[in-house]
Amino acid sequence: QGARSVCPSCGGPTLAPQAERALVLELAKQQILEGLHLTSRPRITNPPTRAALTRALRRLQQGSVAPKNGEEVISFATTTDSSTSTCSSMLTFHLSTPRSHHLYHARLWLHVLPTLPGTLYLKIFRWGPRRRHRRSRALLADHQITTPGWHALTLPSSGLRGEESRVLRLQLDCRPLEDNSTAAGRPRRLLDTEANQRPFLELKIRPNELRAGRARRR
Amino acid sequence: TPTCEPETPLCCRRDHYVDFQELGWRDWILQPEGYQLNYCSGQCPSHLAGSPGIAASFHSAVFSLLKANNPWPLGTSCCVPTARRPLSLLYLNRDGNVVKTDVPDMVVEACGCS
Repeated sequence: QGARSVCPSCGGPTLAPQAERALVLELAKQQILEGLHLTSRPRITNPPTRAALTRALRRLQQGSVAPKNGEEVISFATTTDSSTSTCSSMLTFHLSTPRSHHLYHARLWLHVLPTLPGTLYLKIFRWGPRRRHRRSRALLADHQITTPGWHALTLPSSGLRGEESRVLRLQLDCRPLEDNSTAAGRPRRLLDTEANQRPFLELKIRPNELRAGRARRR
Repeated sequence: TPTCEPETPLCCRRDHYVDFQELGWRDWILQPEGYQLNYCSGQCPSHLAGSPGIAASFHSAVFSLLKANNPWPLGTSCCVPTARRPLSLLYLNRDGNVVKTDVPDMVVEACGCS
């Protein structure tokens, strides 16, 4: 407590500068966590690489505005078991959409390698949770890709909602329309699912209108 | 609103810039690098009560004179935020996903007497 001067607000002795700074930093922590509805800072187990992050943010930078009262989420595929076929992969995402929010926009970003032989016909399935040792899969979307590079494939947000599980599994089933890759012997990989060109989901969520409306009325 | 000088006794805005590096949080808050944690402090004598922090108009000047000459103060008045803006944050959540969100009313821009 600095005995020299008096606090202009309460008339008590002012804090020493270091004590005031420590108090401000503590206040900042509380204010940020409260603003993000977190009880403590998140412990990141497997952060994306800087390069993957930079690429993803650069794609989304054009004109994307965080929805009012909502959030925009980028989720990188954490595991892909690219089977031996040309370009089928299983992508796994970990999402934790708060119950009071709902998902209204979803796009899957994929990087197609230059080895693309003509047009690629791509189907995207969602794998349901395991029930009685069986998993069901539902077709989410199908797209035709004719050029290599990054592609943003729109997914029906309704197809990604629901399920208590925080794990979302998407299976990519694709085949080149003119399949001459086998003519050259071993099928070549067409989708880049490693390291910095990992596929990622771009999601937009906002508070449930119904609940928000009810809260407003109350 | 005047920014507080060390000896300013009247209601003003006290500015503090907080760098997330100083909190040790730069590993999960990606953007921005820090933010203004401002707060309001100072006294609100009766003739300032209800003033928006700036002499908004002739009306508020006259109103202040009336209050200053009123022998019966109208209760206490506090130095409170009168304008705030949201803070846009880009951070990593517990799943390692990147989240972009606007936190409303995070930065105090102006203070005034209630």
